[in-house]
Amino acid sequence: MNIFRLAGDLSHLLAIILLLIKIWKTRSCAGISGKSQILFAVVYISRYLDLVTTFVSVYNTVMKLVFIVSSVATLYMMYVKFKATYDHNHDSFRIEFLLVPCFVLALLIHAAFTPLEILWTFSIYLEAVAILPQLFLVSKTGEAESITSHYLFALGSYRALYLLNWIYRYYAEGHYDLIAIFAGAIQTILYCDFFYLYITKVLKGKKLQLPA
Amino acid sequence: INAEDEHDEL
Repeated sequence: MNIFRLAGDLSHLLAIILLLIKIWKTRSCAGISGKSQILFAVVYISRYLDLVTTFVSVYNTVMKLVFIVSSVATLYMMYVKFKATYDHNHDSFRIEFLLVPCFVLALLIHAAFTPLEILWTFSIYLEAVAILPQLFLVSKTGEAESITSHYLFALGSYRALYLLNWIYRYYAEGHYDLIAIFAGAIQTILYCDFFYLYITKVLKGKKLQLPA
Repeated sequence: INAEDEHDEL
């Protein structure tokens, strides 16, 4: 464990908590893409199946359980409890166009051809693009509530911090995993446009408005 | 530990 990875995990946890607070407090999931939340649930479940096979540490196990439970809870709130506030019309990204290519790519490029490793690789590729429906929704509605933009900033920062963690681990431990690094780089790049808007607008107290 | 054998990251 290193400071970059810990900061990344805490940023990730913060993002998930911010999202739950936003939906619970406003009793609405307006502005949130249910499609992205479905993809995140698939990412965590397919990645953390090793919960039942390998024990890494208490921290590792607890965080995995928190991510799985919170993503399922978010889906429940969006598709059941506050279903009436879900923006079906704008949240129209075809996630099968992300799920299928990521799975095919995992079958082609992976570290080992075992079920757990293929699913882990699939979840790494899927996580890189899982935010696309959310960014697509924000671009269609042209704006985002400030707490939603804080959620996105924390979520984008988590994998950016993981990039620093991988640089650190390469030089400190000689450890690297190219699949995670490439996917993490793409994932972070997808947030760049949003990071720019967040820093130039939201941090100045303005609402996040995308140029029409 | 070979990274691929055990993914110790979240």
